[in-house]
Amino acid sequence: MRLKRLVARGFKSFADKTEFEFDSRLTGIIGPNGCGKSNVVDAIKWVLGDQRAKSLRGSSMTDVIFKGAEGREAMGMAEVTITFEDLGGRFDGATEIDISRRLTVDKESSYLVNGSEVRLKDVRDVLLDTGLGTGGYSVMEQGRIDAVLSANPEARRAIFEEAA
Amino acid sequence: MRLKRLVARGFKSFADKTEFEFDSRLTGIIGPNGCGKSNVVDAIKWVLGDQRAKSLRGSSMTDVIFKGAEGREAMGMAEVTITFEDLGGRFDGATEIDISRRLTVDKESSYLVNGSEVRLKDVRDVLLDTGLGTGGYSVMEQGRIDAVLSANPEARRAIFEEAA
Amino acid sequence: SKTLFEDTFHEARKNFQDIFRKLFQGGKADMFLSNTDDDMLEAGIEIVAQPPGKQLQSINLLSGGERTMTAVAILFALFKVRPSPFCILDEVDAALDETNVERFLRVLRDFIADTQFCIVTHHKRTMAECQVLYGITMQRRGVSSRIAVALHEVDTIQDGGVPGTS
Amino acid sequence: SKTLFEDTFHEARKNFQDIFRKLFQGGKADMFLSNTDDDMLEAGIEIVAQPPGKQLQSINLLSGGERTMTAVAILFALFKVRPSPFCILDEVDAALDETNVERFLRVLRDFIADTQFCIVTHHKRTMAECQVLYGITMQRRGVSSRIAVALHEVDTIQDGGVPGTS
Ligand SMILES: Nc1ncnc2c1ncn2[C@@H]1O[C@H](COP(=O)(O)OP(=O)(O)OP(=O)(O)O)[C@@H](O)[C@H]1O
Ligand SMILES: Nc1ncnc2c1ncn2[C@@H]1O[C@H](COP(=O)(O)OP(=O)(O)OP(=O)(O)O)[C@@H](O)[C@H]1O
Ligand SMILES: [Mg+2]
Ligand SMILES: [Mg+2]
Repeated sequence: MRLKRLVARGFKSFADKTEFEFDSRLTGIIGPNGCGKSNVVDAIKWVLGDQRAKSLRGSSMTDVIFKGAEGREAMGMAEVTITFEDLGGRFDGATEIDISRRLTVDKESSYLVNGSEVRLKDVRDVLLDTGLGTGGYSVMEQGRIDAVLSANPEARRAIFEEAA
Repeated sequence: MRLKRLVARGFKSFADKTEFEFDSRLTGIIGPNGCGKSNVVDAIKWVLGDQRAKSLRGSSMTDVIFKGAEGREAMGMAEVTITFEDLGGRFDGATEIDISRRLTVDKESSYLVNGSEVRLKDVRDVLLDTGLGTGGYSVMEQGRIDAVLSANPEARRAIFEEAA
Repeated sequence: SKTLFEDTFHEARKNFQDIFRKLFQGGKADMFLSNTDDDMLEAGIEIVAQPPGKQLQSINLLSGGERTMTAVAILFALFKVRPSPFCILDEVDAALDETNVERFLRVLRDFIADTQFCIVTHHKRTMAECQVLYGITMQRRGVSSRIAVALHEVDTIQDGGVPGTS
Repeated sequence: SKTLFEDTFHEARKNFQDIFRKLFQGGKADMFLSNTDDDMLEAGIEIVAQPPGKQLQSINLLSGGERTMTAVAILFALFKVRPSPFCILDEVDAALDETNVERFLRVLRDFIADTQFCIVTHHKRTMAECQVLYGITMQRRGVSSRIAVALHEVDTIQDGGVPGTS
C-alpha cells in the first residue's frame, strides 16, 4: 500500500491545480517562509478526512478554500485528490484508489472514491482497510514536536493511546 | 548604562569559572545543541534576581547548581556576577557596579553589590535605578517567540502590561 | 483496554530506549507509568532522559535540540509499534545542529524501508538525503506553485527564486 | 492604571504597524483592544496581520516564519515604548529563511543604537552581523566552556569542535 499522488486545487494558497508525485520513499518539500509547504501537509490531512478546523490552523472549515490574492479572486471551492496504489486489489480489482474531497463556500461537502460519490464513513472504511485509520497516517505538524515532552503525563498517555 | 561582563561558576553546565565580555552592541553566542548557550541566558536572568525555578527550566531553585558530569563531581554552590558600567556614578562615584548572586545546595542564598552583602530588595533597587527593573531587561527565551501570538487576548494584555 | 495499552506501552518503551541511544550515540532514557497503584487507566506517562556524559535530570533542563531528539525518539518508538504506510514530518529538524541532523537521518533510514516519508525542511543535509525534492514558490504573490528541484538548485528555491530564471 | 496602559497601547500599536511593514517589506498589521464596552481593564489584545500580496486572515493561518516575523514586530514595538539597556534573544531566528533573517537584522540594527543585544543563533548570516562572537563548547562532556570565535571558524564550533585543534 503506497502513496502515489496528490492533486490540490483551490486549497489554501494552491489556487491553480497543482500535482505532487509521491512515488519515492523519502520526498522533501522545500521553499521560503510562507510559500505553502505546510499547506501541502494540511491538504493531505484534509483529504484523509480531518474534521477539525483547528488542526488545519483555521477557525472554520471553509478557511481552506482559496481566499484570493493580489490581482486574483477568491474561489468557490477547494478540492484535493489523493491516489494510493493498493496491490491488494481491494476495490473491484483496481490497483489505484483515488480519494477526493470537495468543499464549497456554501459549505457543501462531498467525498469521492474512484470517482463515485460516497459518505465520509466510506472514506474512513477505505482508510482503515488500507492501514491508514485515524492516526494510521502519521503527521507531525510544524512546531508540534515538543508537545509530547511539554504535555503533562496524562495528556501524553492520550497521545500514546491515539497512536496505539 | 551598559553591560560589561558576566562571570559564572558552578552554574548549570558552567562548572569552571567562565567569563564573558559583553562590551559590544551586538554579541553572538553560538555552538552545537546542548553545549550551554541557553544556560548563559539563564545565568543573566538568575543573577538579576529571577525567583522562578520554572523560568530557568528547573523545578527547584537548586537545579541551577552544577550537578556533576562524566568524571566530575557535583559542586556545592552556584555563583554568577554581572558587571555594569554606570556613568552616572550612582554608587559612591564608582563607575562599575558588580551584582553577584550565590546559592548553595543547602539553599543558602546571598546577594552582593560591589562586594558587600545586601538583600534581594537592594539588588532590585539598584536595577530599578539603572533602568533594569523587572521586565526592564528584555529576555526572549528559546521557543517562546510564538507565545505572544498563541496566547489568548487577555494573556497577551498581561504581557503588554509587564513590558510597559 | 488495559492489556492492549500495557502491551503497547512495553513495546514502545523498549523501542524508546534503543532509539534514544542511537540518536544520542549513547546515554540512556526511559519512560514509565505514574500512579499505577490506583488505576492503570488513570496512569500518566513519565519520561526521563540522560544524554551521554551528563547527569540524569528532568527533561525540562534539556536543551532545545536535546528535547527535539528525545521527542523524535518517542515518536519513532510509538511509530515502530504500529507503522503506517506513510508519515509526514513538518520541520521536525528545525532545532537541530548539523551533527544531530545527521544522526536523525541515520535513524530515519531504518524506517524508510517500511514507510514512505514526506519531510518539509530548511536543512540542506536533510534535502540531500531526499530522493525527490519539490520546491514550492509563490511567483505570483499569494498563489503557490510547485516545481521539481535538483539538489544544486536549492539555494535559489529557498530564497524564493525559480531555478533557471536568475 | 487605565490611562498609562492606554497611552502605552497606542504607542505600541503605531510602532507595530511601522515595524511590521519594515519586516515584511509591505503588507499591513494592526492590534486593537477587544471587549472595550465593559471595562478597559478587562480588555484583551487582538492582532491582525496581512503579509504583502495576501488576504487578511487570522494569524493562525500564517506560516511558521510569518508568525515569527509578526511576533518580532510586536516584541520590538513594545520594546520601543520603553527600551531597556540590554536585550537577550535566544534563537528567535530559528524559523526564518535567509531572506527573512536579512530583514530581521535590518530592523535589529535600528535598535542597537540605544540597546546592547546578545543573541543566541544557529544562522550564519546572524553570526556575520555580530561584532563579537562567543563559541560555547563541551570539550569535556557535560562541562561548558567559552572561546572567542572568528567568523571563518563558525563551522568548527557548530560541529562541536574547537578551532585550531582539528
Ligand atoms: N484559504 C487561503 N487562501 C489563500 N491563502 C491562504 C489560505 N490559507 C492560508 N493561506 C496562506 O498560506 C500561507 C502559509 O503557507 P504555509 O503555512 O504553507 O507556509 P510554509 O511554506 O510552511 O512557510 P514556513 O516555512 O514559514 O513554515 C500564509 O501566508 C497564508 O496567508
Ligand atoms: N545544574 C546542572 N548541572 C549540569 N548540567 C546542567 C545543569 N542544568 C542544565 N544542565 C545541562 O545543560 C545542557 C543544556 O544546555 P543549554 O540549554 O544551554 O543548551 P544550548 O546550547 O542552548 O542548546 P540548543 O542549541 O539545543 O538549544 C543540558 O544538557 C543539561 O543537562
Ligand atoms: Mg510551515
Ligand atoms: Mg538553547
